Amino acid sequence: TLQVLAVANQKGGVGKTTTALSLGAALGEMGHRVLVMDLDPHACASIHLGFYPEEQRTTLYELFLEEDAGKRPAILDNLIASTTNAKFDVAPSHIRLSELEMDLRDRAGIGAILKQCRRHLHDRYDYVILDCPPHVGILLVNALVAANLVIIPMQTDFLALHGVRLIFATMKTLNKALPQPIDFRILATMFDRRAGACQRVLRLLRQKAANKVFESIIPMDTKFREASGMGKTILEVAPSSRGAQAYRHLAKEITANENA
Amino acid sequence: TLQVLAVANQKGGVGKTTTALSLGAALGEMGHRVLVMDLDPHACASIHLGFYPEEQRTTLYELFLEEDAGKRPAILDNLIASTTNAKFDVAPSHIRLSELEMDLRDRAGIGAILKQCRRHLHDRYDYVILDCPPHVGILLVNALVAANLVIIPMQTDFLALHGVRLIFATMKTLNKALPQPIDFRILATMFDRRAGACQRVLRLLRQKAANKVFESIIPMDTKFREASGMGKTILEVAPSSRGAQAYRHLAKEITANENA
Ligand SMILES: Nc1ncnc2c1ncn2[C@@H]1O[C@H](COP(=O)(O)OP(=O)(O)OP(=O)(O)O)[C@@H](O)[C@H]1O
Ligand SMILES: Nc1ncnc2c1ncn2[C@@H]1O[C@H](COP(=O)(O)OP(=O)(O)OP(=O)(O)O)[C@@H](O)[C@H]1O
Ligand SMILES: [Mg+2]
Ligand SMILES: [Mg+2]
Repeated sequence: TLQVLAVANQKGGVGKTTTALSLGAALGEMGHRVLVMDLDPHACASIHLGFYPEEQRTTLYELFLEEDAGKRPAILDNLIASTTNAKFDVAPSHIRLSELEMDLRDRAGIGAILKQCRRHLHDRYDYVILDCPPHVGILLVNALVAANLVIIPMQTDFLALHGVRLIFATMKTLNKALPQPIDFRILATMFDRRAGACQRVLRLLRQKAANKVFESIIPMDTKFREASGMGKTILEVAPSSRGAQAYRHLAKEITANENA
Repeated sequence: TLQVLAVANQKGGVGKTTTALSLGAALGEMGHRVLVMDLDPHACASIHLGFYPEEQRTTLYELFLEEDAGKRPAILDNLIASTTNAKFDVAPSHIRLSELEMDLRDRAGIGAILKQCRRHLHDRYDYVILDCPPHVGILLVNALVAANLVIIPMQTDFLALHGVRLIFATMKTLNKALPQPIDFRILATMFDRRAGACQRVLRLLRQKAANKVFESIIPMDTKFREASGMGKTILEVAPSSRGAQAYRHLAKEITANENA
């Protein structure tokens, strides 16, 4: 059964794109069929893997713009690209996605476009991972509404703890309109074990939100930046690095939780 | 003569707020009179120093909302708060600033509100530092239009290099409407000297944009997160750390450039 994982946090630079790509690679390595959808108009995930928006014939922008739900499966097929070595497919983004707030304003049901797309994907993929932009808007709402699980990457510091209330508020509001409440897990990212602040915030998280925090922790690792410079994921560039191992650990944790 | 420094980059988590606060502290330590204005609706700079938006009687939101330019000096006076130990004043933010795009939409001259405020600040401060949100919008435009210098903090990796074109495009567009082109400098932040990617990107920057890149480089330093957990700047919490020294170096570079 298809699992849609939304990687979301309205704070910038917390490791959403890194998580979407590395987790995608780790799940692919385990043999699962994975699609990574780049919902960020800045297209960082797409560009990371060499899918330059201006070179794509079709992007997610066309998918969202299409009014006729019956035509979207064909658009999806056109825009999905397979990657050469990474073990997942990609649905690339484009800066025009930032115009959706305006373009879709008077239409109905615009929060459920991605949810409706699940039907066309559920026999082709085991996991669809949504890389979200650091904004609260129509793209994030689509991701939260379509998701089985929302992964919230969070830097373990005091301000990050404060900042995560915003996505909690967004989920709380959406829950009023959804058949069941949004399931989420916090993922500690860029964890610096030498920093007392990191250790304290992690301890606080485990106390206050124990069953909502992943066991897996993503450590600071210079290899992530090396990987983005080479257009590959860390699992390909540095398979035995601490960063790569942490995302494999996360992939196992996620698959194990589903079978639980 | 008043120097307005806008700290801007539409990418999230690159060190804008850290730069605004640490540079503000460093310039204050040198004896200059400094005001840090928090233009980010997420209010990270304000919260970092303990100015919780919901506790403020007046915030920058009221300043922007005021139609009568003659009334803004009084609002400014009301909202500026001095900090106990940090050597600068603060103009706090509020989440309602995110509503300005809507609230100000039909008004004229909304890009020059901060520029017009300079007159009221130029005899009280030597430096006004603007902490910008990671969005291209009316707040960023106000900052760019009001600034003498735009400081662009940038993580030295391949994607950051690609991402910085967006703020270049924004400045290029604004330059067509301004009396003189916007002056800017790139500041390498979160520099990890063990990462080959960082070294390569820095070398590339120095080749391609030599006179537009600061000599000062801000290294990765765990002390920054410690400081945010304690509600103080790194200069107060870890004055001899590499991070603190780097921002002092930047403050000297900025003051030296002006006198040049
Ligand atoms: N564990 C880590 N250790 C070191 N660097 C990391 C780690 N995770 C991510 N990074 C780096 O931090 C930067 C920001 O990460 P990333 O782009 O994944 O964040 P993001 O939340 O997607 O940002 P945005 O909000 O702009 O979409 C990138 O340069 C990335 O390579
Ligand atoms: N040189 C550094 N070394 C280590 N950590 C740093 C450094 N600079 C900033 N940080 C940390 O990185 C995180 C992001 O920094 P900061 O909030 O300044 O970025 P920002 O660009 O203002 O983000 P936003 O786009 O959300 O406003 C914070 O936790 C901060 O403490
Ligand atoms: Mg991202
Ligand atoms: Mg900030």
